[in-house]
Amino acid sequence: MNIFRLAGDLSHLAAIIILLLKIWKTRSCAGISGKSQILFALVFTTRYLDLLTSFISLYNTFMKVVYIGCAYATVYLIYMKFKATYDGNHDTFRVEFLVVPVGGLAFLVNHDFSPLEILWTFSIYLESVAILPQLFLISKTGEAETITTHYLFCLGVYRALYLFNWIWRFYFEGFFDMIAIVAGVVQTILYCDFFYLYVTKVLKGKKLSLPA
Amino acid sequence: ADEAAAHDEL
Repeated sequence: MNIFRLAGDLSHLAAIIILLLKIWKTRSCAGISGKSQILFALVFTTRYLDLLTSFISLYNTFMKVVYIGCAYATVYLIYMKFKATYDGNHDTFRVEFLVVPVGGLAFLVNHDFSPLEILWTFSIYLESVAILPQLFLISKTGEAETITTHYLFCLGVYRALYLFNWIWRFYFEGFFDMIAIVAGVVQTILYCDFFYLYVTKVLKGKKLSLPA
Repeated sequence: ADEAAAHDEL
């Protein structure tokens, strides 16, 4: 554990909590991609199956359970409790175009050809692109609520901090995981355009809206 | 190296 890893995990946690609170407080999931949230629930489910097979630390177990629980709670709020506010007409990204290639890649490029390891690899690849339906929704509507942009910022910062964590671990522990690193770089790059808009607009008190 | 022996990250 180093400071980048811890800060990354906390940023990830903050993102998840911000989204849950936004939906709960406003009683609305307008502007949120249910598809991205289903993908994240799938990511956590396939990655944290090792909760059942190996114990790493209390911290590790606690965070995994919280992430999974929050992911399903978010999906529940979007598709059940506040279904009437769900922006289905704009949430039209074809997720099969992500899940199928990512599934195929997980079979082909993995550390070990075993069910748990393939599912872990699948989750890493899928996480790197799971935000695309959300970004697609924002590009379609041309705007995002400020609280939604805070969510996205925390979520993007999380993986960026993990990149520093991996640099740290490579130098000080000789540890590296090429699959996680490559996917993490891809994931972070996908947020760059958004980071730019966040800094130039949201941080200056303006609403995030895209030119038509 | 012991590349990704156990996945200790989240």
